[in-house]
Parts: sequence; structure tokens; C-alpha cells
Amino acid sequence: EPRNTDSFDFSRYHTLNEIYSFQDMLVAENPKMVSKIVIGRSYEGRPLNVLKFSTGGTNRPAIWIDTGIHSREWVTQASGTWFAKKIVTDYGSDPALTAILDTMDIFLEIVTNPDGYYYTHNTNRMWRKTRKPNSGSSCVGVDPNRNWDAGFGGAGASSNPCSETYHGPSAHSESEVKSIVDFVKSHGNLKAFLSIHSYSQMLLYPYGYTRTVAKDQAELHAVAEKAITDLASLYGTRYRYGSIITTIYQASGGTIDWTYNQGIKYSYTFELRDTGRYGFILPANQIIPTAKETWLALMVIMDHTYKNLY
Amino acid sequence: KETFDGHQVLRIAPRDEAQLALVKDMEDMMEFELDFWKGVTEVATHVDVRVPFHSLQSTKTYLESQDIKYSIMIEDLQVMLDEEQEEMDSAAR
Repeated sequence: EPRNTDSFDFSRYHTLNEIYSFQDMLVAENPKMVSKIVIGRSYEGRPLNVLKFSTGGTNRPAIWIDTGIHSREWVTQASGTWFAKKIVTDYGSDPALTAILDTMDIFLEIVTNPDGYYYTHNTNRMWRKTRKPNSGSSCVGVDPNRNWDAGFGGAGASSNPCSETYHGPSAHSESEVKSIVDFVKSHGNLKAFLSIHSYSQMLLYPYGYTRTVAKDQAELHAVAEKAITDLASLYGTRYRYGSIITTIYQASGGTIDWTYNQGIKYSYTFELRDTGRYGFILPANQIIPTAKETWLALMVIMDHTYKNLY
Repeated sequence: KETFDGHQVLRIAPRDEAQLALVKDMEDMMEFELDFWKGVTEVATHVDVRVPFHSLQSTKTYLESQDIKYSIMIEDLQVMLDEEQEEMDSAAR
């Protein structure tokens, strides 16, 4: 096992325990900047860890980033781990990130669906949902990206517990979702919310459950355009961007629709690359390129948020 | 551990709205147990779907009967997963 985060191998996939250990090492190595918050427990009782990057202050305006809400999208948890290290190494050397962190906090949940992630390593590599049993069905789990109280249960989600897009028995029925909901509400000062998925190379903003245009659409669109331009500057990876419903399809109960309705203007969801092929089993040698290019886009959104605090 | 021997991932390329609708219909073919990795969006965007071994023939027959183009993105998913696991084990060692 690596003894510190410098010897952590970011170019391969890691088990849940290895990521948990990484988080603890990062906190131990950077006690003044990084702390670990447990915002809740998964259905199977695993901690829902969030890394808080802060240079001081109280309840500062903040940016949320989550990866791995769909457990089989391994490149997202791997990228989240890389982001965490990037934040601590770039603070003090990258002027843009330093300015952001001197004013704002960053919260990063690397393994948003730990039960699912554990299950992908030990039982079914293709698992996407949570692991809570469904009453009256032999099928397990809920799609945590259809479980939010934003058009919950509408078109673009399934009422069939055996479906990969099952919305669950009620909004926020999944502790993995409810814990974030409670955190967002109690914090009350999140200015950006970035939820990271894979794979189809898209950067999306609300809405997914309705064709109603988000009131900030023009600004969200312009920021997305800049973000994907910067992303493409590294390896030429081409992204599409736009609202969820116009760019992919109608999807109700989605994460960023809820966060946007909570007043978090800069709500975006990423679909990371499939360049390198093989979809959910993206080769490990693609992890660092994926993380690096995504970071450029994240920086655009975070920097814009910082310069346009509301 | 669940295995995926003989599962293939097909990359489907509908050429017009009519074909797109036919691919969309596949989402409701529960008996095929298809797993859409990349869902149906627009004509310009391909669809990736994992097909269990038991429905491979039926799925391909359906696509071919509708003249919908597809290619095999992953020939045998389990082979890929074994390679991924071996790579993880080897890196850990």
C-alpha cells in the first residue's frame, strides 16, 4: 500500500478501501487545508466521505464536486482522486486555484455511491445503482440520478425496480442522495455544483425533466462553451454541451435539476470521455488524460463562479 | 462474482429518425435484457448497448432486419474484465 499520496498510483483503478485510505492520507498530509466530513452512511453502512478543501473562514461560498454516483463509471472515482491531489498541489502555485481557495471552499465526494462501487469490485462490475432492496421486487437498487426531487417520477425515469433508471419509491429515498440534500441545505452557501459521470463527452446544465429553459441558460451555455474549449485544448477531446433535455433526452429526478432549483446557479453535470474506447471499462491508461482534461473544464467553471459570486 | 462471458457491446448507428425510433423500441424489449451504456439521443450519436450472450442472435437479427448499422465495440466483455482485473492485480503487486 502507498505510504503517502505522492506514491499513490493515479494511473490505475483502486478499490473502495484504497480510496478511503487515500482520503485519510491526504487529510493527514494537509491538516490545514483538507478535512474529511462524513455526511451520512450508505444503505450498507459505509461512510459517505466528503473532502473539504478550505483555507479558513466560516461557511464560505463553496463549490461542490461529486464523482461516482453511478458506481460502474470507474473513471469518475479515479478522476476524483486525481482532482483531490491536484487541489492540494496547485494551491499556492496556480494563481487561479489559489484565488478561488482564498475565498471559497471546495467539497469533493469521490465515491458518492460506495455500496455500488464495492459491488462493482466484488460481485458485478456492471452495477450502476444503489444497493438498497426494493420492497416487493427481487431487483435491487435505485438510480441515484433519478431519485432527486426535481420532476421526480416523471418521464425519463422508470417505475420498474428492475430498470437501470428506476427512480425509487420516493424522492430522496436513497441515503446516498438524502445525505447530499441535507448537506446542501444545511450549508446554504454552495455556488456551484458539479456532478461527474461517464461516458459520452458532454457538459450539461439544467433542465432534464422539463423543456422550460433555465433562467440562466445564456450564461450557463457560455461558460460551458469556454469549459469544453479549454478541455479540448489538451488532447482535442470533443464535447457536446447544452441542457440535458435538448442534448441527450428527458431525464427526471436528476441531480443538477434539483440543485439548480435550490438556487445553485452553476449546476453542471459532466459525461467524461469515451476517447480510448470501451465505455465503462475505459483502460486505466486513460485515467490521467481524462482527469487532466476534465480539470481544465472544472477550472473554467470554478473560476467563473469565483468571479461572479452572487 | 457475476461473469459476462460472451456478452458483447454493440455500437449502433441509426441513420435517420425512423431507425432511431426502432432502436428506442429496443429499450422496451425486456426479454433481451439489454443494458444501454449510451442511450438513444439523436441520429448523429451512436448508441452503445451490452447484449447478453443469450440475446445476441435475436438482437443482431432485429438490427439487420431493420437495416440498422452496428459494429461490435466489445467482442467478449468478460475477456475485457479479466484483463482489467489482471491489470489491477498486477499494478497492486
